Amino acid sequence: GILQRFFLLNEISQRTGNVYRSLNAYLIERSPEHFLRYQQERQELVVQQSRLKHTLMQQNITVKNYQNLITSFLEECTAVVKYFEKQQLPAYSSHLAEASKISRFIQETTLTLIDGELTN
Amino acid sequence: GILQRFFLLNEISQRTGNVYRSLNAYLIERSPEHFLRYQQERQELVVQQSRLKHTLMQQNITVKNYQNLITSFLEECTAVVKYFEKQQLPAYSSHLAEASKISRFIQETTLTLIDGELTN
Amino acid sequence: KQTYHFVLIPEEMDNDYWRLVEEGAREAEKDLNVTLEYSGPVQADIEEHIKKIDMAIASKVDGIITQGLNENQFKPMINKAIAKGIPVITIDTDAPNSKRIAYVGTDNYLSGFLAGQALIKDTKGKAVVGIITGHFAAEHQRLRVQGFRDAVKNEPGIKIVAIEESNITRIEAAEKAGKILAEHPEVTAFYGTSALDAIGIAQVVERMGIAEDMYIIGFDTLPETLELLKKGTIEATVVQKPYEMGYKAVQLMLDIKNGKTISPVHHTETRVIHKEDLP
Amino acid sequence: KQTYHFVLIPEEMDNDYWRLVEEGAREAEKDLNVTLEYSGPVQADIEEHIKKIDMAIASKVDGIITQGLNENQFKPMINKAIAKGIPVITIDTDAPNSKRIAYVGTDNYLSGFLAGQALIKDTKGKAVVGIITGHFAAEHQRLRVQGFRDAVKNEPGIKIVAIEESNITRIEAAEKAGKILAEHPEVTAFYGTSALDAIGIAQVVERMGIAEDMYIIGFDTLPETLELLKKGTIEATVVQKPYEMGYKAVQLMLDIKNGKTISPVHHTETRVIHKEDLP
Ligand SMILES: O[C@@H]1[C@@H](O)[C@H](O)OC[C@H]1O
Ligand SMILES: O[C@@H]1[C@@H](O)[C@H](O)OC[C@H]1O
Repeated sequence: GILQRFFLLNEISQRTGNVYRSLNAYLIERSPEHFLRYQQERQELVVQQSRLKHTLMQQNITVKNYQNLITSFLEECTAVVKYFEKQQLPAYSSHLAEASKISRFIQETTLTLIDGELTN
Repeated sequence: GILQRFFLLNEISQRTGNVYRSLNAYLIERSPEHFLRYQQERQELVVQQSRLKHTLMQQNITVKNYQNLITSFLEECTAVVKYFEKQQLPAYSSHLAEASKISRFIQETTLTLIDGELTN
Repeated sequence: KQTYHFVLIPEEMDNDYWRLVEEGAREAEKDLNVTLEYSGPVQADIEEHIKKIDMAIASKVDGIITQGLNENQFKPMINKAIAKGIPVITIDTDAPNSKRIAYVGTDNYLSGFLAGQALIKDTKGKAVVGIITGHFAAEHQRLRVQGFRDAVKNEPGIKIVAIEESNITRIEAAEKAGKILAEHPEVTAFYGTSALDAIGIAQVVERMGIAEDMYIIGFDTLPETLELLKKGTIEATVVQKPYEMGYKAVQLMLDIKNGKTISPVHHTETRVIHKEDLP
Repeated sequence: KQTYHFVLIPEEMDNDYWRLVEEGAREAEKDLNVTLEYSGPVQADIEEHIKKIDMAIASKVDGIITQGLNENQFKPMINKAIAKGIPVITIDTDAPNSKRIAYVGTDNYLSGFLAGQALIKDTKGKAVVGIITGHFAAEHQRLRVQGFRDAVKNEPGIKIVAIEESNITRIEAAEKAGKILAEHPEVTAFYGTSALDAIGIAQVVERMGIAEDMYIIGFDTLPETLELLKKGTIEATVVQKPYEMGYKAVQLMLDIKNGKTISPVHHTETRVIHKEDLP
């Protein structure tokens, strides 16, 4: 989610600097230890890039669902009004229950989008 | 960016509750004022949904660019090492300058991703 | 830009068996260029599971792949999805009286029956049996127990003395196996009907030092289960094809979206294996 | 899922003229199913502009649409993009000696020449002219001034006495127009070569109460400009087709990606209009 990506982006930004500095150090010192250090930093950046890609794909799914939840919620509200004005109590009250439930889904998904599935 | 979406998501979550409550109030009171109130809340949610869609499309572009900046950075570092080991000074030092510049681009884009173009 | 978005709802997110199902589904996701969402209860929980289906419907997904764990509870939600134009495929556990379009998974009654036959053969028709099952209310578990019971019911030397629920976790399988042994010290054989049951049973039986004479037949072929089978702690296990189920379910879902007529039942292979069958 | 990603880099993000170019590009984005990024300096700034091109290259975009504001400064970056396999189209201002694949925009020299001809006709060959231009170093501005100078050079009654930069903003156009009038009170006509210059000039000339006798010819047809033209504060303006430029540039970029051979120069229409030409 948002927090998860926030931390990852900050890590990537720092890591990029580390890779550059370790590369520079290798150019100056030319030692195998310095080269190894550069390779380690570089590999870490590669891993982070792939993690970012993965969390973004997850996020895309959650966001698409979220947009559709809002659409479904609006559809249910419209149905409530339609059946209420036709005075069809069972119909509008079942759509009202559905609207209420989807509104809870939206609130839950908002938290998911913000904190993110930190286990993923 | 991230902060911008954070606030918008929280707004949407609250707004959904407002829409539901105003709908419920209309079902109880049945007055034109209550219906108008529901319509206003509902329209606000529609607008926010569209804003979210827009900021997400923006975000997708920035994120794609970001991923490619990281790839370009890694490519430049690889080129530095390759030409350094061949002892081609002009080549590796131009790739080093490019790597340094792209590393700055990454740091700037990290800020953009986090704060977002708050003017958009 | 507009690929189909299918959701696979496992019984439990981090369960090793379901991660295999996910793996198969992810392979199909790649091959068939669809988007697969893997989303379910963190801990096995029917209410949470049904809520996940409900959320998927409200999220307007293009297809739902779920177990039909308990027909009474699942049927309304499955039918709701169908009514809204979202195809539903049951996987691993069927809900045949719902409007689900197809089932992909083991013939669960048959697999229980095969387990019963194997136990009769392996114990030469003489055993006092304790059963560890995932959930009493879960249809696939019920069928695996029923199939087993039917296989042994005419065998005078086979007696089932206890059945307990493990909630499909190792720790509770071990706990309940311990309970059965405490209340029925005469038990000479155990039958576990979900992927971690035999592992939990083996743990208790080894700790109590009675692994040598205890016959254990379990379900599935998780790495730990194969280890125990190789060691001889477990004598047999029923094979399922979770990876294949996951792959096939996604493939069938795409066929449905593309308007193909498909058979409503797709049984994946099941058989009993012993130590000799291991490579 | 893999649509082309083109970037349009305006001279200035919120400039009304460039928002029109963006509008045309967005329409093409919808019609042709590509992705358009609109990203440029917040305030007109050549270094910032070139950096935006550099970032687009490092971000591996599929195509770059940019002005070629100043060939010496832009050519290396344009050629770098081309060398990395990223097609470049210049828009609004060309850099014909770079490796850009095509130019979409006004023939800027011609538009300046037409402005000169219009001024001669409208002032009956007698005027003391002050010029407000966007940037001295900007190629399209330079060409519009050059075309104008060439149109009036054989006209003995037309004298150009001053030229100042507006940085393409209203406020600086007004400021510099004020400066010219202070230093050359004999000025009877103004020529503005970028979209906000005439508006800034009109503002000062109205404030000083000398709008009646001042001849103003500007550039572009922003709403404010058309208002002033209707009122009579401005006498004429040079028409460009920013929306069409934006649309065409995206269309041509897709043609390039699809391997079509395209002509390197695509001039959009330019002409001078007066109050009578308004609807
Ligand atoms: O349904 C699954 C079952 O097939 C497997 O045997 O054990 C784990 C369960 O979740
Ligand atoms: O290049 C643009 C020019 O064509 C227009 O006339 O004025 C604004 C400039 O940015």
